[in-house]
Amino acid sequence: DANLLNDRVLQTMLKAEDNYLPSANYFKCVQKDIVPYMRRIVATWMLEVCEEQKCEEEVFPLAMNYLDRFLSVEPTKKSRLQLLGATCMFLASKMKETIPLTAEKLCIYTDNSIRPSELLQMELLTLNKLKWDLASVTPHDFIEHFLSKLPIHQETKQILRKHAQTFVALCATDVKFIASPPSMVAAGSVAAAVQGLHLKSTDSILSSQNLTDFLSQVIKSDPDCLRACQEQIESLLESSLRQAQQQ
Amino acid sequence: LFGMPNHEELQRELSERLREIEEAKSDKWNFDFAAHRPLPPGRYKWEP
Amino acid sequence: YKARAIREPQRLVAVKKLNIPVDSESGIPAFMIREVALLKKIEFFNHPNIVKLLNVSATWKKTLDLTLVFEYVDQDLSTFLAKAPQTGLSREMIKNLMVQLLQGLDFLHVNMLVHRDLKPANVLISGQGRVKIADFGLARIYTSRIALTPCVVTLWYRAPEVLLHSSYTSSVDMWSAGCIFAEFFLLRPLFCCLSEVQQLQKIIEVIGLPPEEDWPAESAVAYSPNWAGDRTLSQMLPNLDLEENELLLKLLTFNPLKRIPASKALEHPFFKG
Repeated sequence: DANLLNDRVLQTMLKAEDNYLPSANYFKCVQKDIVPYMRRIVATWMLEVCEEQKCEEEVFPLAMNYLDRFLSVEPTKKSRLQLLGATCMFLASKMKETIPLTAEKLCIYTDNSIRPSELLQMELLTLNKLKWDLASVTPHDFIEHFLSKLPIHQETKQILRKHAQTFVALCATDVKFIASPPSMVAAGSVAAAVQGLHLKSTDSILSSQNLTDFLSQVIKSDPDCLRACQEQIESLLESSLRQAQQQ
Repeated sequence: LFGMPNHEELQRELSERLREIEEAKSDKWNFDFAAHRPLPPGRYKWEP
Repeated sequence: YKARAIREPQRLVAVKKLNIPVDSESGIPAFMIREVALLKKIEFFNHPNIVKLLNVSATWKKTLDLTLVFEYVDQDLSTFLAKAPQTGLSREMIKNLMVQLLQGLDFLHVNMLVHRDLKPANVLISGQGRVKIADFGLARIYTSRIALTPCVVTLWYRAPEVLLHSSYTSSVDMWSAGCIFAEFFLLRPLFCCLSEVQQLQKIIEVIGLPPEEDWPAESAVAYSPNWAGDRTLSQMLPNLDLEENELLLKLLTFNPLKRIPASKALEHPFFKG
């Protein structure tokens, strides 16, 4: 929709994205029972559920945003972390799916360690803690804007979108990116995808240096900051691929 | 993933937290949302 | 209930209570979660032409009681138009109302929101003439990848692409705004039919048969040249001057891709000065 892929929409999102950022250090300042490795375990489980249920691409990163924002304000027992994860998927799928995930299905995915009634109460508690403000800006909202600015063919765009979306999901599982602005994660993911696909084009905008400079201008960030984010994404990709091979 | 939650304790605590939240809102608006009626006196002068 | 705040800021608020019969399985209905989320999202920008949601209270009993506290606005546009003098609204009034409606729409679209249910009953107007768009029940954040369900706007303000069950975009709201613009002059709905096909026929009768290439390929209704009517928009609205007529035609353009977006409509000469 040409009315939506324009710079006014992009600027508005850049303004709004900060409203939805979790706090970077809730493990130290808010949580006593939950430590970083537990977030990775629950995030991996949530990603598996979203993939198996063929959810819209945005559901998983949105659910992780809710989880991090909740943990930023509410001390939570580790035995309830999976209930919180299920609740965040429940809410994210209601925001983004025409047919949301059901409470019963989510309880089954927890091996019935939680009950539908607990999920419904946790839904209300989470809504209140997030002030019902669930229309978070996600990295996916930016990817389309960046792709529309790159001189590439439509089918290349499709491959690039798929890779960038995979990197966005990967970032959502890693604590290093908890407080990274979605625009930064999206720009880093697109740059890493262009790099990874060794995309070349007639003009030099797709060269690594130029692309990072270009995207950092678009999101109004420091180029070195964006480059560091891209490198973090690439090393996260390598380590997760290595893990996958070991498994 | 991190141990079974204690269902009775969980149910009780969730109900408690939700009640506290709703009470705070009733105070703020001097309105009993559950019973759907004004709670005078307060910051708002309600009328049907 | 409605109330006036006793202390600053002296504002009027009203309570909207929804008793939602939900089965124990699904929790808070998705449309409510979306409506409230969208209102909270845009509240950050504090736009004057969008109604403000001030509080949400939810209590589970056998059913779900959801109570929303909104900023209160005296009346909606339907009531306002019903009370308008038979001599009609002044040009200045129409210009003022239309600018505010378009500014509200432009703001929603810049926030990637499609209202999808725009009609006079969903446009509020305060005693001071302040227009506020409300009732986001069907609105949702629009991203080009998610198929939007066709249960969209109330019939009379429904855009052709929706009547044809074709895909649609933020321009559905611009069609509805065009119907409301015409209603400011007519003081009655422009297209008010009882069925989707009749509605479509009436539209084509008035705005003229679109070129066949503008007809959505995947539409439920086949293109039929004999729908062309003999009346035109300017005959239905004879007292519109050149600029008003031109703006109305740009809003009531059959092809959604050619329909004027809110940002451009606000720059139209009709609003100069």
